[in-house]
Amino acid sequence: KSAMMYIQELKMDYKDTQMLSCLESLRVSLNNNPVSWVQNFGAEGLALLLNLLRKLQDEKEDNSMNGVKCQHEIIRCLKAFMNNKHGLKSMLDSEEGITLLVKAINPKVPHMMVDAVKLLSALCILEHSENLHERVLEAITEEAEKREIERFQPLLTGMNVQNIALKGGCMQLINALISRGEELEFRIHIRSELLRLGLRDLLKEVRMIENEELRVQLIVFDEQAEDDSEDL
Amino acid sequence: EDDETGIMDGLLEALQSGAAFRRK
Repeated sequence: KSAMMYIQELKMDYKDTQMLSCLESLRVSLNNNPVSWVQNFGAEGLALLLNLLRKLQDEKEDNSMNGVKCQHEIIRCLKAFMNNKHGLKSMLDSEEGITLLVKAINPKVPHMMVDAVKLLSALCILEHSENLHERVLEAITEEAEKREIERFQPLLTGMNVQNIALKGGCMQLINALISRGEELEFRIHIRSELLRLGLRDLLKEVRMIENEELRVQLIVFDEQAEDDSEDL
Repeated sequence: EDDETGIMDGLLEALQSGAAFRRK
C-alpha cells in the first residue's frame, strides 16, 4: 500500500478493530519501506496519527481494550516514523508530539509505557540545537500540573509495577533527564526530588532484581550521583 | 546522508548499553 492510502484510511471513521489492523499494517510499512516512503507519509500522516492518539487518550477510563491497543500501536508507529532524519524532524516540529508521548506514560498500560519512556529518553539524549531534555521535562511538568500530581509520580509508579522492562525504561528516562542537565544544581535538584518522592525506597527493591538492563541503569544512576557529589 | 535510517534504533541501543551516559 502507498503512504497516501494509509493517509486516506487514517481519515476514515474506523471502528477500533479496523483501526488497529490499519495501524499494525502501517507500522510494518513504516519499518520496512525506504525513507522516501516515510517522507511521503510525512507531516500530514504524522498529524493524523497524533490526532488519533489524542482522541484515544481523551476517551479516558471507558477505553476499550482495542482503544488501548490502538494507542500502543500508534506509539510503535511513531518510533518507526522517527527512525530517520525527516521523520524525527517532523516529530520535533509538531507541537503536540512530545506532549502526547508524555501522556502515554501510563503505568496502567505497562507495555505501552515502556515504549513511551524509551522514546522520550532517546529524544532527551539526541544531539540537537534545542535542549530536548528540557522540552521533555517541561511536558512532564505541564501534564502533572494538569492532573494535579507530582511530576515524577507516574515514573515512580511505573518503577513499582511488576514489570522489569518498565522498571528499566523508567530508570533510563530518569538517567537521560539528569545526565543531560548542564548545571550541577539542576542535576542535584532532579535527583533529590525523585529520591524524596520515593525513589530511595524503590531503589532498595530494584537493586535486588537480577537483570542486566536494570543493572546498567543503576550503575549509571549511582556513578552520576557520585560524580556530582564530588563536584559539589 | 538524508536517507539515513536507524536513528532511533541507535539511540535506544546507546541508552540500553549505558554508552549514551558515558562522560565525554
